[in-house]
Amino acid sequence: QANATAHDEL
Amino acid sequence: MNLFRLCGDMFHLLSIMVLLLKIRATRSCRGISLKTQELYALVFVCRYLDLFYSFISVYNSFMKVTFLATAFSIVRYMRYDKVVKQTYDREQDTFRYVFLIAPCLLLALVLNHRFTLTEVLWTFSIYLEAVAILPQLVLMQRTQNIDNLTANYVALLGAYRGFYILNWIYRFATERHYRQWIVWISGVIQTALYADFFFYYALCWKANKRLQLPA
Repeated sequence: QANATAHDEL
Repeated sequence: MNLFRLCGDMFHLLSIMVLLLKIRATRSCRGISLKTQELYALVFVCRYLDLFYSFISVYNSFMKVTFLATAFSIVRYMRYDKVVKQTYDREQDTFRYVFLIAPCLLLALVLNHRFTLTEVLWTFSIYLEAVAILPQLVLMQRTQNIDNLTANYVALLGAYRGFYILNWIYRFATERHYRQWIVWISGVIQTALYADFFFYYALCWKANKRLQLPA
């Protein structure tokens, strides 16, 4: 999940 | 969620509130670029499509809906409100959408994490947000008397960007899998665009003068 973290920002 | 990100989000929210209050209280949108506001509305629509299929937290969903609603409210005032729309600097706000949207769309099609519709639109929104302030900065350069609310609006947006960068540095240091080069590079470019503005903002603030950007 390379980009899962960026999607939790606004 | 860390303190830097919370501060960033609050500055973002505050900037939008300042702008909405300015428009509602003074019945004027003088000095505000409709192009920038419409680009932000487009950014939010493309990025927050995930409201329909993913849930992260009540806070996230609430903020997303708030950003969407306020962005469209500002655009509605500037385009359709009988009084407010007459104060819009139409002749000065000449930046062409296509110069910003086309390169961002092309870049999002080429540089993305996954080639799916929602992921490409998300990436497009990240790139577009980085440059969406440009019409506003150009408009301010052309307007001689920038009112304090407009200056504060842009300064608050800049503060939001600054805190997001601190948030990424913090997450980079504390989270094992935080390698977000697309977000990083766009974010740094976006914040750099404000550097020039902040320089003059600080100068005028120190001298206790109204903000004036050099031509």
